[in-house]
Amino acid sequence: VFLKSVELFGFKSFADKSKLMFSGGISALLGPNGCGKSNIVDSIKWVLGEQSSKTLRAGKMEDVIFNGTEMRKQLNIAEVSLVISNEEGYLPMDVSEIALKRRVYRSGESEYYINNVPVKLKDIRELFFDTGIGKSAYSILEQGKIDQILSHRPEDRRYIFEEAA
Amino acid sequence: VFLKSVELFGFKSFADKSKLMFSGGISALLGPNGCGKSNIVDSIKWVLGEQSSKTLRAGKMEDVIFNGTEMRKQLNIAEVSLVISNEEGYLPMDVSEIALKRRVYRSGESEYYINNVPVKLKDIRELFFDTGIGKSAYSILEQGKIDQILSHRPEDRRYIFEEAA
Amino acid sequence: SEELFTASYNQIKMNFHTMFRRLFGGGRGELRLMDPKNVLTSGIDILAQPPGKKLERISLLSGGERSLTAVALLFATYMVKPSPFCILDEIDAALDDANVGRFLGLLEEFSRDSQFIIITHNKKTVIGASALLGVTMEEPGISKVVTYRLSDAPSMPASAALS
Amino acid sequence: SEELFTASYNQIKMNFHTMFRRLFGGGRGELRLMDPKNVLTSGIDILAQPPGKKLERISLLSGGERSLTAVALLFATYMVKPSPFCILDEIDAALDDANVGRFLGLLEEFSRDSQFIIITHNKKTVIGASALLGVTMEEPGISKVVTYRLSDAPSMPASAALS
Ligand SMILES: Nc1ncnc2c1ncn2[C@@H]1O[C@H](COP(=O)(O)OP(=O)(O)OP(=O)(O)O)[C@@H](O)[C@H]1O
Ligand SMILES: Nc1ncnc2c1ncn2[C@@H]1O[C@H](COP(=O)(O)OP(=O)(O)OP(=O)(O)O)[C@@H](O)[C@H]1O
Ligand SMILES: [Mg+2]
Ligand SMILES: [Mg+2]
Repeated sequence: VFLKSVELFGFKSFADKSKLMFSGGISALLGPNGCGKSNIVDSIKWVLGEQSSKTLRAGKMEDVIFNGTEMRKQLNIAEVSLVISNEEGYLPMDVSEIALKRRVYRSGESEYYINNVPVKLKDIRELFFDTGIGKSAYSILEQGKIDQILSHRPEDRRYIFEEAA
Repeated sequence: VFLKSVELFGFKSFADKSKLMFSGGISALLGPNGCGKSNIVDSIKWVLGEQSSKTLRAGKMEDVIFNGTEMRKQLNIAEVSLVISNEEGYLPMDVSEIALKRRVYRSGESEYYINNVPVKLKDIRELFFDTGIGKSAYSILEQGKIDQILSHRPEDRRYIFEEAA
Repeated sequence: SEELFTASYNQIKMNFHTMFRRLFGGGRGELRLMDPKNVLTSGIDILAQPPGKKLERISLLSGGERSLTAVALLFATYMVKPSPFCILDEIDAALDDANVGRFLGLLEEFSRDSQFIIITHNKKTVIGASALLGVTMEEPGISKVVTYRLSDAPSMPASAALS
Repeated sequence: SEELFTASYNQIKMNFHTMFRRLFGGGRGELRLMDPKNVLTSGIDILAQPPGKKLERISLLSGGERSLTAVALLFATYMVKPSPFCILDEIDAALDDANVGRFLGLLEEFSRDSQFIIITHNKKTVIGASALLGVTMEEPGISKVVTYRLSDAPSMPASAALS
């Protein structure tokens, strides 16, 4: 197992704290239209450091914070924690488990944590540098974006080959 | 019934003459991936006067002509005939049935016919003027193009309202 | 022409809300002129509020919710000016079973005024059709048409034709 | 770095052909450098030849053929450098039953080296999964997670979880 679990709180439609446990092999994520499946994919991209609100299907970055329903008020913080197993030493840290956390406030400011220690975005970037983890068209194929991996612009495709090199 | 039948000969993957009879109500078009279903939709758009090769998923207009397989040589002409019932007088012609035909040669030149009489593209345009027939996002929703009717650019959407006016 | 446009716009706006509620089983669909002073050149914004959620722009909707909203707008237009025919190429690809059911219910109603040709891989969608047309490629690269008319061959269930 | 790129490019090129044949049941998949003299800046063209057809650019392929070609390229890359995890969000939406079957066959093999999370509405795709995670919105607009672990509840068929 690589991704052990993801916990969302206040991220998009996940107003209440929710945790998903993943298994090795193939895990299927099921549910009706609009229930929040692709929001979970967005939350994993986000906690791995995604900076573009557009690829998170949001207008501006604060749009990822739960913005209320007819019965519930909007929240002012969104937080996602992702627990990664590092038993095979895939990532350059000498621990068997790495907990990543990201938090954003309505003010737009993001906070990042690795195993509960506050870090900067560049530390997250360094942790995953050159692994391709969380990158579109390599470890995540978003809904309706099949063309990303087959893209017309040849320079978009080189990404795949360099990732593997 | 409005569209009575369409006959394809040499159009995209329809190397042999093929005819589809449509019924009133709902007709379902079935078949495995890549067998030619969306090619039939392209053929209807084409015979109704479509001029953009890009919306026909072709590089240049001659790409709609059957370009051969491992066992068959390419052809040099593509021809599509569409029979439309005009019993309700929807179209400004005093006949109960209208047969449209379009032919294209490798040279790129198109020929148009209405009830076997050679006509110009502008005659086809006049026949369907202001009816919306064959227009994307009104009478044809292409595969994977749901966004066309919901398009981001507001000016694209006005089309729907003017069509109805 | 400004009156004509405004009349049909208001009509479609009302219909869109009705069609939206039927397809989503509740909620609200709204159209807004971006520049109400210049009706003839203004863009039109589409807002959707699935049941219980907040009203939002369509870019925030899920894949299935977008498809359903597009269908609502199409049918809203047909209530003002039905197209004599309509071709839908795999419009149900992103829909779950419950939404396919609601879509088919409406399709059935609109097929009284317009002729529909639908392309689908979804067995549920096929069952609503009154005629089946098959396309095969027994010879590689060469399309052939096979017609199974439902009315001619009641013994063949729609799903058999699919495999 | 030029050698490194060329080595992995040639490897992926070979794998792409193998994966393409497995997914399409034959035919040929080809990668071509658009500017072979400048390897490090050249674009890469993808050409596909479904069984019996002519070799052509991917823009001419059908919806389902494009999805399958994308999967072939993804798995070709994983043969050189597997990603520890992979999320596929409704990648099977355009595929017919036969192609879903071939896709699942390959997915099963690659799930030995990589963890896969797949989102789908297709009951056939679910059957291959070793764990099911459900998301519901019983309270409108509020997502909740329901876990049905297949290993915990063998009595519940995967398709029951879908409805
Ligand atoms: N910040 C937010 N606050 C509350 N709800 C949000 C927020 N951002 C998005 N949503 C809601 O999330 C829903 C979309 O969820 P998502 O795209 O995950 O659906 P899905 O399960 O993938 O559905 P489909 O099967 O149709 O693809 C939308 O209805 C939208 O209203
Ligand atoms: N000019 C041409 N000559 C021969 N074959 C062509 C030509 N143009 C397109 N094709 C073939 O038509 C096929 C695509 O057909 P089409 O898009 O209609 O499939 P489809 O039935 O809609 O499939 P799907 O279910 O995947 O959407 C391609 O495999 C392509 O090779
Ligand atoms: Mg989704
Ligand atoms: Mg198609």
